[in-house]
Amino acid sequence: DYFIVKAEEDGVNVIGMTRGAETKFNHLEKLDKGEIMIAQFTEHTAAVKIRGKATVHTKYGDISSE
Amino acid sequence: DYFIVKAEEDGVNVIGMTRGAETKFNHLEKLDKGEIMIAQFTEHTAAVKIRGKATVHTKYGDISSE
Amino acid sequence: DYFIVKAEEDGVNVIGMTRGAETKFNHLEKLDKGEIMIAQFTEHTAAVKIRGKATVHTKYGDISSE
Amino acid sequence: DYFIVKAEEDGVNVIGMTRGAETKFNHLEKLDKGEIMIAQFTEHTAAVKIRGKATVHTKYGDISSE
Amino acid sequence: DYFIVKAEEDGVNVIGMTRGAETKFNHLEKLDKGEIMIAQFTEHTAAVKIRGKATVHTKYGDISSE
Amino acid sequence: DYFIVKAEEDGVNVIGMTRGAETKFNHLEKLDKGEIMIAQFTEHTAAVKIRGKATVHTKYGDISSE
Amino acid sequence: DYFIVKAEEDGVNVIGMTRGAETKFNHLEKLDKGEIMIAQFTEHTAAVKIRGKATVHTKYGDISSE
Amino acid sequence: DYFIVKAEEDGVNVIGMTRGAETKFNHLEKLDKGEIMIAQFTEHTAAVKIRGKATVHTKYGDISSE
Amino acid sequence: DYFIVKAEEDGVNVIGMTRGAETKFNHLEKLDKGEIMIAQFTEHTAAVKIRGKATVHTKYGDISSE
Amino acid sequence: DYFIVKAEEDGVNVIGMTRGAETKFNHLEKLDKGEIMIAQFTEHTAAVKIRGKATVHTKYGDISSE
Amino acid sequence: DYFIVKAEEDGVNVIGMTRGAETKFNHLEKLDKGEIMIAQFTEHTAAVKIRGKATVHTKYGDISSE
Ligand SMILES: N[C@@H](Cc1c[nH]c2ccccc12)C(=O)O
Ligand SMILES: N[C@@H](Cc1c[nH]c2ccccc12)C(=O)O
Ligand SMILES: N[C@@H](Cc1c[nH]c2ccccc12)C(=O)O
Ligand SMILES: N[C@@H](Cc1c[nH]c2ccccc12)C(=O)O
Ligand SMILES: N[C@@H](Cc1c[nH]c2ccccc12)C(=O)O
Ligand SMILES: N[C@@H](Cc1c[nH]c2ccccc12)C(=O)O
Ligand SMILES: N[C@@H](Cc1c[nH]c2ccccc12)C(=O)O
Ligand SMILES: N[C@@H](Cc1c[nH]c2ccccc12)C(=O)O
Ligand SMILES: N[C@@H](Cc1c[nH]c2ccccc12)C(=O)O
Ligand SMILES: N[C@@H](Cc1c[nH]c2ccccc12)C(=O)O
Ligand SMILES: N[C@@H](Cc1c[nH]c2ccccc12)C(=O)O
Repeated sequence: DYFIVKAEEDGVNVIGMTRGAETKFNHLEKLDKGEIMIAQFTEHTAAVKIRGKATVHTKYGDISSE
Repeated sequence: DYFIVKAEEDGVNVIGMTRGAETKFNHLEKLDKGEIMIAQFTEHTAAVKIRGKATVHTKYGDISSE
Repeated sequence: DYFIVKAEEDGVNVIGMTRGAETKFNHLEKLDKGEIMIAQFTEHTAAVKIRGKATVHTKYGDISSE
Repeated sequence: DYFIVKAEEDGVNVIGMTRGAETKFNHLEKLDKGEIMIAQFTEHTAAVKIRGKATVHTKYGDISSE
Repeated sequence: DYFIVKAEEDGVNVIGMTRGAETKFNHLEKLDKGEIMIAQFTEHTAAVKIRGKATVHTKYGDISSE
Repeated sequence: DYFIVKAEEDGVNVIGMTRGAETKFNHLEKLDKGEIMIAQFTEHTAAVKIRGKATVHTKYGDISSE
Repeated sequence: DYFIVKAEEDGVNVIGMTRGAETKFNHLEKLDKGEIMIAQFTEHTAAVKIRGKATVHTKYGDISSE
Repeated sequence: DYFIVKAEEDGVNVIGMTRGAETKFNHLEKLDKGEIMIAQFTEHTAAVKIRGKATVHTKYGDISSE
Repeated sequence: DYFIVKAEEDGVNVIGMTRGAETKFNHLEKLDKGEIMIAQFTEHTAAVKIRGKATVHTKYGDISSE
Repeated sequence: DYFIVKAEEDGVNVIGMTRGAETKFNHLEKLDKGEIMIAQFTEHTAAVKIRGKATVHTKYGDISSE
Repeated sequence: DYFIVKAEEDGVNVIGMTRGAETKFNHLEKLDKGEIMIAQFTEHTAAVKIRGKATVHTKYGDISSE
C-alpha cells in the first residue's frame, strides 16, 4: 500500500512513525510547494503524520490537510 | 489495511489498542486541527479509538467522530 | 477484516468474545457519545457484541444497534 | 468471513455449531432487542443457527429470521 | 465459502454430505419455519442437500427449494 | 468452487465423476422434485453429469438440463 | 476453472486431452440431448474438445458448437 | 488461464508451442467446422498459434483468425 | 499474463526477448495475414517486440502495430 | 506497484528514497521535457520524491507536481 | 505487471534500469515508427525510461511521451 502527498505550501512535513511496540518518529521529510512524495508503508513505517497544507491521495479518496 | 484520521479540532486523540490476550493502550497520538494521520493495523495495534472531532476515512466510508 | 463502531450515546459497550473452543468475554470497551472504535478480528477475538445505541460500519453495510 | 446478527426482539439465539466430523452446539449467545453480534467462522465454528426474530447481514444480502 | 438456508416451513432438512471417496450423510439439521442456518463447506462436508420448503442464499443467487 | 442443482422433476441424477487418470462414476445422488443439492468440486470429484430436468446455478449463469 | 457443456443433440462428445509433453485423449464422455456436464481442468486434463451440437458456458461467454 | 477456439471451417490448426529456452511445436490439433477446443496454458505449452478461419474467445475479447 | 497478436499482413514478426541480465532475441515467430498467436510471458521471455502490421490484444486494450 | 512520471519541463527530478531504518536518497533520475519514467517500489526504494513540473500517474489518479 | 510501448516515430528508446542498490541502464531497445514492445518488470528491470515520441499503455492509462 502507498499514498501520495502533494505539498500545497512550503515546509509541509511528512513524518514516518515506527512500526513496533514503540511509536516514535523515524523520518521527517520536508516538502516545498508543488512537490510530490509517493510513499509506502514498510517494515519500519506503520503510520504517517502530515502537517501543513497538502493534498493526500489514498485508496479511500483525496483528503486535504491544513 | 489502513485508515486515515483528519483532525477537525485541536487535541484529537488517536489511541492504539494492543493486539493480544490483553487490551491496553500502546500509544496516544495527539492531532491538531487540520493534521492528518494515516495508520495501519499492525502486529501491535489491533484496534484504535478516536476521541474528539475528526473525520475517519476507511474502506467502508467516511465517518465523523465528535 | 475490521469494522467501525461509532457511539451514538454514552456508555456503548463493544465486547470482544474469545476465539477457541470456549466463548468468553476478553475485553469490554466503553465508548461515549461520538467516539469511534475501529477494530479487527484477531487471534483472540472471533466475535464481538455491541450493546447500546451505535452505528456499526461493516463490509456489508451500516447497521444501527439500539 | 463474518456475518452480523441484529436482534429484532429479546432472547434471539445465535448458536455456534462445531467444525469436524461431529456437529454439536459449541456456544449459545442470547441477544436482546437491538443488540448486534458480529461473528466469524472459525476453527471451532463451521455453521451457525439463528432462532428468533433477527436480521442477518451477509455477503449475499440481508435476511430476516423469525 | 458459505451459504444460508432459511426455512419457509417446519421440518426443513439441511443434510451435510461427506467429503472423500465415499458420499454419506454426516449430519442432518432440522430447521423450523423462520429459522436460519449459515453453513460453510468444510473438511468434512463437501456437498449439502436441502429438503423441504426453504430459501437458499448463495454466491450465485437466491434459490427456493420445495 | 461449487454449483447448485435444483431438481425440477423426480429422479434427477447428479453424478460425481472421479478426478485422476481414470474417469468413473464415484457417486450418484438422486434428487426429487424441488430438492436442492449444493456441491463442490473436490479431491475426488472433478466433473459432474446431470440427467433429468433440473436447473443448475453456476458462476457462469443458470442452465437448464432436460 | 471449470466450464459447462449442455448437449443440444444426442451423442455429443466431450473429450478430455492429457496434460503433459504428450497430447492424447484421456476420456470421452457421451452426452445425450439436454444432459449437462460440468467439468474442471485438472492434473490430467489440460484441454477439451467438443464435437456435436452443444452450448459451452465459460468465463468468456456462451459458445455454440456444431 | 484458458481460451476457446471454435473452428469456422474444416481443418483449423491449433498448434501448441513449447515452454522453455526452445520454441518448437509440441502438438497440432485439427478442428473441423463447428468443433470447439478449450485449452489452457501449461507447463508444456506457453504459446499457441491458430491457422485457418476460427473464432478465439479470450479474457481480452473475441478475435477472428482467417 | 498473456496477450494476443493477430497478423494484419504477411510476415509479421513476434520476437521473444530473454529474461535475465542480458536482453537477446530467443525466438522469432513469423505470422501470415490472419494468423493468431496467443503468448504468455515466461521464465524465458520477459519482453516481446512486434514488427509489421498487426493488432495486439492486451489487458490494457487493443493496439495496432505498423 | 508502479507509477509513471512524465516530465512537463526539463530537469524534473525523480528521487528514490531508501527502504529501511534510514531514509536517504538512493538515486536521482533527471527527466527532460516529454520523457517518461515508469518505476516500481522495490527492496531498495520505499518512497519517491518528485521535483519540477511533471504529471504522476498512479493507482489513485493523475497528479501534477510543480 | 507489464506495459506496452508503441513508437510513434523512428528511434524511440526503451531503456531498462537495474533493480538493486545501484540504478544503471541494463538495456536500450530502439523502436522504429509503428513497432510495439510489450515488457514486464523483472528481477533485473525495476524502472524504465522512454525517450522519443511514443504511446505508453499501462494499468493507469495511456500516456504519450515526446
Ligand atoms: N508503533 C505502532 C504505530 C501505529 C500503527 N498504527 C497505529 C494506530 C494508532 C497508534 C499507533 C499506531 C504500531 O506498529 O502498531
Ligand atoms: N486485544 C484485542 C484487541 C481487539 C481487537 N478487536 C477487538 C474487538 C473488541 C474488543 C477488543 C478487540 C485483540 O487482539 O483481539
Ligand atoms: N469461541 C467461538 C466464538 C465464535 C465465533 N463465531 C461464533 C458464532 C456463534 C457462536 C460463537 C462464535 C469460536 O472461536 O468459534
Ligand atoms: N461439523 C460440520 C458442520 C457443518 C458445516 N457445514 C454444514 C452443512 C450441513 C451440515 C453440517 C455442516 C462440519 O464441520 O462440516
Ligand atoms: N464425497 C464426494 C461428495 C461430493 C462433492 N461434490 C459432489 C458432486 C457430485 C457427487 C458427489 C459429490 C466428494 O468429496 O467429492
Ligand atoms: N478424470 C478426469 C475427469 C475430468 C475432468 N474434466 C474433464 C473434462 C473432460 C473429460 C474428463 C474430465 C480428470 O481428472 O481430469
Ligand atoms: N499436452 C498439452 C495439452 C494442451 C494444453 N493446451 C494446449 C494448446 C494447444 C495444444 C495442446 C495443448 C499440454 O499439457 O500442454
Ligand atoms: N519457448 C518460449 C515460448 C514463448 C512464450 N511466449 C513467447 C513470446 C514470443 C516468442 C516466444 C514465446 C517461452 O517459453 O518463453
Ligand atoms: N532482460 C530484460 C528484458 C526486459 C524486460 N523488461 C524490459 C524493459 C526494458 C528493457 C528490457 C527489458 C529483463 O529480464 O529484465
Ligand atoms: N526508510 C523509510 C522510507 C519511508 C517509506 N514510507 C515513508 C513515509 C514517511 C517517511 C519515510 C518513509 C522506510 O523504509 O520506511
Ligand atoms: N535501482 C532502483 C531502481 C528504481 C526503482 N524504482 C525507482 C524510483 C526512483 C529511483 C530509482 C528507482 C531500485 O531497485 O529500487
